[in-house]
Amino acid sequence: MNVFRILGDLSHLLAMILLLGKIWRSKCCAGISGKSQILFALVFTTRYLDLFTNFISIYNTVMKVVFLLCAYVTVYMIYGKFRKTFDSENDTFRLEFLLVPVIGLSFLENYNFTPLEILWTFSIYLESVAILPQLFMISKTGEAETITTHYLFFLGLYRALYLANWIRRYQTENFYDQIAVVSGVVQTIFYCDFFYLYVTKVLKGKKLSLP
Amino acid sequence: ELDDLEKDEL
Repeated sequence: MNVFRILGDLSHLLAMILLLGKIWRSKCCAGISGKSQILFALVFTTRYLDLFTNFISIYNTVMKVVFLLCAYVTVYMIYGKFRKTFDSENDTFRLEFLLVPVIGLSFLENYNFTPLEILWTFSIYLESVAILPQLFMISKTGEAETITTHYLFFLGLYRALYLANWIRRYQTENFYDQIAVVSGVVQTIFYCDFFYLYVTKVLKGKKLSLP
Repeated sequence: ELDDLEKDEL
């Protein structure tokens, strides 16, 4: 495992903990897209089914379980415990616009036409677009709380670090996973606009608000 | 490319 991979995983973990901590401390999930969080829970559920079929390492197993737990607890906080604070009027992205093409593509373009492999492929494609309901919500309301922007920054940074990981793996192991790389590039591109706003506004102490 | 389809990445 190279340094980009471990930093990527830690960035991913930090993003999820930041979001959970923010909701827990403020007892409020306004500004968070429940739809994006449902999609992430679905991503982890369909990707980590191999927890039941093969063991890779302790690290791998522990991280998968932690990611799954974080995703489900977040969804529970939004739709259960703190649902009264959930801003559902602004979380209006139509999920079928993402799910239908992603399901179709995962049947068409995969490594192996087996249920587990198709679900893994589905999870990779879905992850690349799962943040869109959240970004749509921010563009609709025109603003985001600072901790929400930190969450988005680390979530985007994780995928950008994975790109560096894949370049390193290609150089050192001659390994590449075409589905993950192409989806990862797409996913990272969705964050570029946000990265720009984060650096020019949030890091200078201003709240992220769109004109 | 992927011999055994074992995925160690998260």
